[in-house]
Amino acid sequence: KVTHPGVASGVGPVPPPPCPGRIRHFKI
Amino acid sequence: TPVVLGLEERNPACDDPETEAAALAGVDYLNQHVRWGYKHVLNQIDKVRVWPRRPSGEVYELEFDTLETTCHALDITPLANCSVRTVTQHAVEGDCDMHVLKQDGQFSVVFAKCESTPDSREDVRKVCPQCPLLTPVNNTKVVHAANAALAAFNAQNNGSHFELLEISRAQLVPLPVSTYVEFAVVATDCAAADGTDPACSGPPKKQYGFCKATVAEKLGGEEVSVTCTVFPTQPVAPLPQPDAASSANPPPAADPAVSPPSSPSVPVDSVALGPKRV
Repeated sequence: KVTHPGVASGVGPVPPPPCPGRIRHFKI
Repeated sequence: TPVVLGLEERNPACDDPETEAAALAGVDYLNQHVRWGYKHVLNQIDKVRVWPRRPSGEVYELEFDTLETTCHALDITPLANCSVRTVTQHAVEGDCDMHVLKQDGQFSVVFAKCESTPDSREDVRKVCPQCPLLTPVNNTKVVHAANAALAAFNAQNNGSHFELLEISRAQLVPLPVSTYVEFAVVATDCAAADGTDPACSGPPKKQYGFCKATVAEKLGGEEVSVTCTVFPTQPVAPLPQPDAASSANPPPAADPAVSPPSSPSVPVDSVALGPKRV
């Protein structure tokens, strides 16, 4: 019986890196 | 030592709501305890680690950046209503290390160390080539401008006589040639008209104000423009101590009137509160 190899789920939303967090105003 | 299950450190994301809540508690603590300079807002959380604490609770070990607002530290304006100082005004950044204990759903700061540094001259110049840059607050022109502005304010003020508490920031403006200065003042027990009375050198009341002034150089003299905001009198309570504070590490004075004088240079300030470790 032939089965297809598993297919990657595709490009989903990339989670943000855990740190550092977002810049709320501006970076100096 | 056998490993105790459930007592490992955690590494939540910097934008995790719990991390943000801990960092905001740290910013609140900073603004409640700094008695000179300006209030700061949270800008970016750089690192976070969470340690279990015996017998209960967790300690958030945080590193985060803040930005200076236009509200003076003694200003009673809620932080949410304070504007972040822009790059063109020569922004100042704060860099904080804090340990924040979360216990029974409540945050409390057990260690805090923050340092602030102004943006580089080059960065300001890139955005605004003509903008005046921060000038050391002990600059002769700056000190003169603050004193002249305060004298002008006292001369026009029918209420209390105010004394200079600190010069908070200053800029030398090239055109028109002038000095811009922001400074904090404190009211004495004397009426403005009694400013030369020796009795006026007594301990000041706890009424503070904040002034913005421009002293322009003119032919044969100078032109002083000053606006002061006097804050409502606030009860002066002793500063709460961090949980594990020891007498070997006293916090800064609670009384702004006896706090350190103005920084001798560009306002690069730091405050270290409480013990080094939890």
